[in-house]
Amino acid sequence: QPDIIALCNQKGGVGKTTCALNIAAGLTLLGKKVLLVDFDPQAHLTYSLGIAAHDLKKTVYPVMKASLSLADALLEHSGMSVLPANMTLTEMENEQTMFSDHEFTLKNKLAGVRDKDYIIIDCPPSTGFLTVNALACSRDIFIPLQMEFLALKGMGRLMSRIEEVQKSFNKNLKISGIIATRFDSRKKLNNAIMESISERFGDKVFATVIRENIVVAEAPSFGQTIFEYAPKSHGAEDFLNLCEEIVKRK
Amino acid sequence: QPDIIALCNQKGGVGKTTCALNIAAGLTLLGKKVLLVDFDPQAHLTYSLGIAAHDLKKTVYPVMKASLSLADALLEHSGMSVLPANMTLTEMENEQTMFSDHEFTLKNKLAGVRDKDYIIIDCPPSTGFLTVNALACSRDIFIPLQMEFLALKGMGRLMSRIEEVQKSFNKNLKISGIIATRFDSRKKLNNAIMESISERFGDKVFATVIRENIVVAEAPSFGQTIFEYAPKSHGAEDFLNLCEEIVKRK
Ligand SMILES: Nc1ncnc2c1ncn2[C@@H]1O[C@H](COP(=O)(O)OP(=O)(O)OP(=O)(O)O)[C@@H](O)[C@H]1O
Ligand SMILES: Nc1ncnc2c1ncn2[C@@H]1O[C@H](COP(=O)(O)OP(=O)(O)OP(=O)(O)O)[C@@H](O)[C@H]1O
Ligand SMILES: [Mg+2]
Ligand SMILES: [Mg+2]
Repeated sequence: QPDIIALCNQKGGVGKTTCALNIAAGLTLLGKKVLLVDFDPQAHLTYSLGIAAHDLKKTVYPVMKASLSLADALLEHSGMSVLPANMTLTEMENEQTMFSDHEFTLKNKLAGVRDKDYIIIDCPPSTGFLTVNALACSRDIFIPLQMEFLALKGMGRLMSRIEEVQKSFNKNLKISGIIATRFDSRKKLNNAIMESISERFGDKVFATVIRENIVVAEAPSFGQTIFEYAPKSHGAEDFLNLCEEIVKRK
Repeated sequence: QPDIIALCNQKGGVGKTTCALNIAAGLTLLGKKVLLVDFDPQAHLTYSLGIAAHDLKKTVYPVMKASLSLADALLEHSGMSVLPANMTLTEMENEQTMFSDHEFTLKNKLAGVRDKDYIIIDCPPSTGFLTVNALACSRDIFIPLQMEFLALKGMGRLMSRIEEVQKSFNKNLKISGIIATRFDSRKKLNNAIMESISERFGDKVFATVIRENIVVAEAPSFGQTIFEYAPKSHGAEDFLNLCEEIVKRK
């Protein structure tokens, strides 16, 4: 059974997409078989791999509606299987009641995946229906956090949503990891907030911190993972170390 | 009639809240009377002013439901009137059909505001019902953009949503300004994307660029505007210049 990991945080721009993509790529480098699911109608993960999301007919939405098989929607990219998204996925949020499985739609569609070690799901910046679907089928939640003031504020809300899903739908669900992203050790603010987060969440916080590194933001313009674009960079080093930590934690 | 300005961008973390707050504060410094509306259930604007959003009973949501008058919900802060938010605003997105005014609810509730020069509305990272309400009553839209790859990708979607609202509900609506945020002139990526944006949007792009400046991210931890927290900083300078540009454009 693949380990299913959701990248969640309703705060915008904290690095969910960047982490989903580069963690999937790093695990692939470590020899794991990975399925990467774009579960955000804005499709940034899909675009970041150089795929023209708006032109696609075969995406995660028709798979959710059961008008397309998962296998037919998959694209192979950088050694990973990718289930792409585009704006049509918004319909899933709008038509919640039309999905008889409701919160278990994604879970049911992923249930048939046997030949993968990991399924990585990128979530939108909200705690709504799509994120709940991702939480209902995940075993692990990774929360990317930018160490700034509003990061702390948002955590309470996210925790409650995770607890709700845990009680109602998914006893296995746990917050497995908090990932410090875009970290700049010269910034007092980053260090101060990191301290509060470590105090509060202890060993849930990954020892590996993803440092601010411009090549991480450049790679998507070339449709490349950090390992393809800048294999010797701090960005590549940090993501590979994070993946080694992830694999060890199992 | 106040000039109503919405800060919109469905991409997360681009600086909507930071711009809403500091533009409102800068206009206030220039002698204007400002009403600042937090229209995001995550209430980051409210928290950034040091207000414990989750403890409030009187917020924008009961005002929208007409169970509270606007005047009774207002808080005075840093010389501005603030209409705060909290998570209850999520109900407005969930109960769209219960609001008989639908897309004009916010417009109708703001219609009685006469004694202000500007109403500034902070939107969530989505193009959904709340953002549509803000677009339906605004005269100007300011789009904060972080000059990175995904900024360009998101613009198409946002443009379509704005056009839809313009045609169906609000002939006066125009994209009045694009604000380059978190700009670091040493980054090739920022300069390259800025060039594409300027080519495409010409004089809609404000001449003033808001530079990356750590004090801008620190100020909210103290519940202060940039002008209160670090009046001599580049952050304060940039936001004041931006406000002078905004006032001149009228
Ligand atoms: N370590 C890093 N160094 C430099 N830039 C980074 C880093 N991590 C992320 N970024 C950049 O920060 C921006 C926001 O990251 P990203 O899009 O992954 O966040 P997100 O949480 O998925 O956003 P959204 O809430 O919109 O889905 C992107 O332009 C990305 O390239
Ligand atoms: N010029 C700047 N310099 C440094 N930090 C900044 C600057 N502008 C914004 N930030 C920081 O970047 C982060 C994201 O900004 P902000 O919350 O305003 O974006 P947003 O678009 O409102 O996000 P969301 O989509 O979650 O509503 C915040 O921590 C903020 O303090
Ligand atoms: Mg994302
Ligand atoms: Mg915001």
